[in-house]
Amino acid sequence: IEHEFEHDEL
Amino acid sequence: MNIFRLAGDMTHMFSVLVLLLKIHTIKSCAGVSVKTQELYAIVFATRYLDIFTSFVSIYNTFMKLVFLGSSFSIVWYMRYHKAVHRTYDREQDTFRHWFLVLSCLLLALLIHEKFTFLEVLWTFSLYLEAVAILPQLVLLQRTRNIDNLTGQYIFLLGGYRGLYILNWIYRYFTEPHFVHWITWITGLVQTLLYADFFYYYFLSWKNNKKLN
Repeated sequence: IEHEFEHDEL
Repeated sequence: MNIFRLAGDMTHMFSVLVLLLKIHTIKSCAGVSVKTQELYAIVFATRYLDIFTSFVSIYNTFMKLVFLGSSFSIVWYMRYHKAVHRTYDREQDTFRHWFLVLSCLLLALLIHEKFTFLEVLWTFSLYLEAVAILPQLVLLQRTRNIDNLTGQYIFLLGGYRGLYILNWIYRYFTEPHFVHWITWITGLVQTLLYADFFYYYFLSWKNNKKLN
């Protein structure tokens, strides 16, 4: 599955 | 995490703590736009909705709580704390910031990376943060002299996103397919809005003159 774009920045 | 992003987060945290400290200690918010503070509270509220659903790190969660807590308490102080509210410059702080909220919301509905509730609100928060400083900059031009703390607050707030740009450049070259145009463009616009402030701030610092 498409990698869930995780917002790892604030 | 890289040094640019860490420096950016620390600069951002210091900017809100400088402002909170000023308001809390001298019980004054002279020269501060509550509209910019309200916009920032909305930015954090819509950007950190995933604080409950996705855990990135202790640091990430801690910083989100710091930004949420500080922005909402600054708004609370300026709106509801009697002594502080008295020093609020209502006549000068007249920027119609709800139009900014509306246009950013419309833009987020049009241009986003993924059409999901969280993603659209996250994109909205990026657009809104880029323009959130406008009421404060307008107020700045209207009030004659601004005190050092407010000047430092704006300087640090403008600087943090500039450090984030260095972080994005670093990540672009070190992480494969790290491409986020919306984040980059909004971050660039946001930093450019501070350009003339930085210029006058630097001049006042160089000539050791009051910033005006």
